Amino acid sequence: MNIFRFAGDMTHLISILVLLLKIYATKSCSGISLKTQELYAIVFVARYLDLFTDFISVYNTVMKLVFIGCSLAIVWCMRLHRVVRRTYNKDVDTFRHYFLVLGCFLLALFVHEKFTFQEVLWAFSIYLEAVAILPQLVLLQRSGNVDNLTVQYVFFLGAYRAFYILNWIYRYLTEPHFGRWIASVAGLVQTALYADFFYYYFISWKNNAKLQLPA
Amino acid sequence: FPEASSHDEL
Repeated sequence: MNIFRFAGDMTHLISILVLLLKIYATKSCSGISLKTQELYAIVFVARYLDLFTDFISVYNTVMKLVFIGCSLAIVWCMRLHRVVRRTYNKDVDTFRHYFLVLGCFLLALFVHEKFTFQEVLWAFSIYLEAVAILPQLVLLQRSGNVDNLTVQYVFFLGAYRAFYILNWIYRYLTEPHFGRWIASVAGLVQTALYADFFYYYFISWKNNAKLQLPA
Repeated sequence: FPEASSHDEL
């Protein structure tokens, strides 16, 4: 465990807590893409299958349970909570995310570390996580200015993967045979997807204005 | 933390 990875896990945790706070405090999920949340739930379930077979550390197990629990709670809230579900604007959340699931699964069938059930699903979850934010970014573009908590959520989500890239560089330099190429390349793609969002976020922060995304 | 060979990252 290194500081970059720990910082990455913490910003990831913060992003999920910010989202839960927003939904719980405002009893509203406007501006949030249910499709992105469903993709993240799939990512965590597919990746943490080893939860009960490989014990790595208490921290690892606890964080996996928290991530799976929170992502399923958010999807449950947005789909079934009698108050929150009414604030979900499905006519703007129209990204066809099932194509992302299919595409990532096909890619995982061809590019993986080992051709085993767990490894293929692990690679699938890595690819899917890289693109899971797309429905949310499309929704942000469509809805123009959005409320701060949603913007903070996307910002922390992008920062977490950026920290992980530093973690992979650090581990590559310090561990002899560290070759985590699938995760590193997918992580770079994921962070690149946030790049334009980060640019507009920084501009709005510098001008102390509300985030304006080009339509 | 013990770094297991498998996927030890979240």
